[in-house]
Amino acid sequence: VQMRNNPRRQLKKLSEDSLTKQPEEVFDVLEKLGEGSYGCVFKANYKETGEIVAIKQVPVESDLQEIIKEISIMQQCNSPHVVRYYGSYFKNSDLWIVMEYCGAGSVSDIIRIRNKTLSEEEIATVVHSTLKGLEYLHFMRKIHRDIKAGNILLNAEGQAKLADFGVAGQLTDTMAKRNTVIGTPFWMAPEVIQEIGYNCVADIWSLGITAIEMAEGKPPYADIHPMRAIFMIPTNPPPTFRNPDLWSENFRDFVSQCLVKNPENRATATQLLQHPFIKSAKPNSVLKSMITDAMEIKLKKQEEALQREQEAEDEDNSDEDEVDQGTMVRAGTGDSGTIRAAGSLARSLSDTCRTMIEHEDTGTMQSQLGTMVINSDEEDEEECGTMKRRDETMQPVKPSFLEYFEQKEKEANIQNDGGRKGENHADNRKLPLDGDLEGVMTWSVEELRKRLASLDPQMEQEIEEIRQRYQAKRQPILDAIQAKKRLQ
Amino acid sequence: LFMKELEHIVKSYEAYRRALLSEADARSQRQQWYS
Repeated sequence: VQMRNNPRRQLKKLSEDSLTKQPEEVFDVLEKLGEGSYGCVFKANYKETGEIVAIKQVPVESDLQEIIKEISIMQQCNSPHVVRYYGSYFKNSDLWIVMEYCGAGSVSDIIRIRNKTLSEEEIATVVHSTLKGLEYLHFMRKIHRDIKAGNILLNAEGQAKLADFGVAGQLTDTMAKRNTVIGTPFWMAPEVIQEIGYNCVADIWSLGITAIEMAEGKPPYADIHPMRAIFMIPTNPPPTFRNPDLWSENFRDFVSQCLVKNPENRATATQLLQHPFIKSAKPNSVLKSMITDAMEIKLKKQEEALQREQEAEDEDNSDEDEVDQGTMVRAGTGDSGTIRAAGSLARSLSDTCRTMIEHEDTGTMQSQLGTMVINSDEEDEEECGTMKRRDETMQPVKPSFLEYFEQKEKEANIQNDGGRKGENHADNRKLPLDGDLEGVMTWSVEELRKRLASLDPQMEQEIEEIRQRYQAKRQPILDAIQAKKRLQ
Repeated sequence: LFMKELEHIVKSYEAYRRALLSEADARSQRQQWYS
């Protein structure tokens, strides 16, 4: 309401006077907007002018280097398409970063709240503003490195703004620094994954993925384990829409121009602003109904949560939890955080949204079957010939591939004492060693499917184990560094 | 080192997944033929 009362007021910077006071004297913290990997974001009222701001509260023990980088980049930017930075405070053990408030939240937040993906018209408008932000950022020789729907915020007027510069970098960064940064896997450009050096157009790839995300609710490969996706993105051809027929030629062409694997041939933000898909984008007002809808649902959820809370006479904390569920905007820039957010979004959407159709196993299975059909062409011809000859006796001959498999099955059964032993043997280990796959031959289709379904959780568990192992190795070194810093 | 181990794990699972899929595929082809 306050925002609507002062639509023209635009806070530039906090006054000197405000910056010297305690933050709670300057702001009224109103509600929690979301939680990132390094802190919480709150909505607050700037008492001096009555304007609404967003405050990110970051514990000082977090990676301050990243936070300082984020502040520094926001501070250098002065664009209506980039979230503005107003000032910071130290309060107890927290750093308060005061930023521009975008009332509608992130685009991924809107998708999640409404349980509905964006229309092509809405996407064009959001992408248009995003491209303006990227054009500005790239002009300033900065790369965002984590472009995705979760980092594109919309204000109440429908203006899209780039946010979350936690992993952004200046082009003068050293190669070593660039290699240490990991964005969010599903949105990452192939050259970023391959660590072969990259420039601003890496953001353009991520924008193409984001356009698909806005259209389909999740980025390509979202159903696949992020670690697998990391190996698939540089290897596979550029991703496309799941159902291209649903989208206009202009939109498909725009996305294909973003998703060019060779960065040298990829269009720049300035070039893409001239693309017919963007040139024909409608003004921000087309987003109004979507934003109003999302805000109403959000408000309703908050009211319901409050009501439930009152009814149950819960503890104070439960209010925060409920509000959190409804308004959680985005995960932070942390790698694991963003992976989890994407996963949960994909899961929640796949349960309910019409556009979510694919399941990994069936998808992969289908593509595999397709390949097999092509490969079996020669065999089919051969078998047809044979069948014709045997037609006289009305006894079709068994195809040679069946004989081949049955023979292999027999061999496997002999080796594994009827197959039972092989099955037990395989059960006792997580994954057969390279080339040791004879157990596979003896399992039923049901068993094969079960094992396929359990592969990802198994892999995640193994990854978690080695992560913990390395964390244990890393910790004493980190402790020593910390101790030295304290001494200094 | 961590990334190398990670890559090894992912690649091993990838190979195993391919083997399972190709076997499941062969089985369904056989089933189709018999039916």
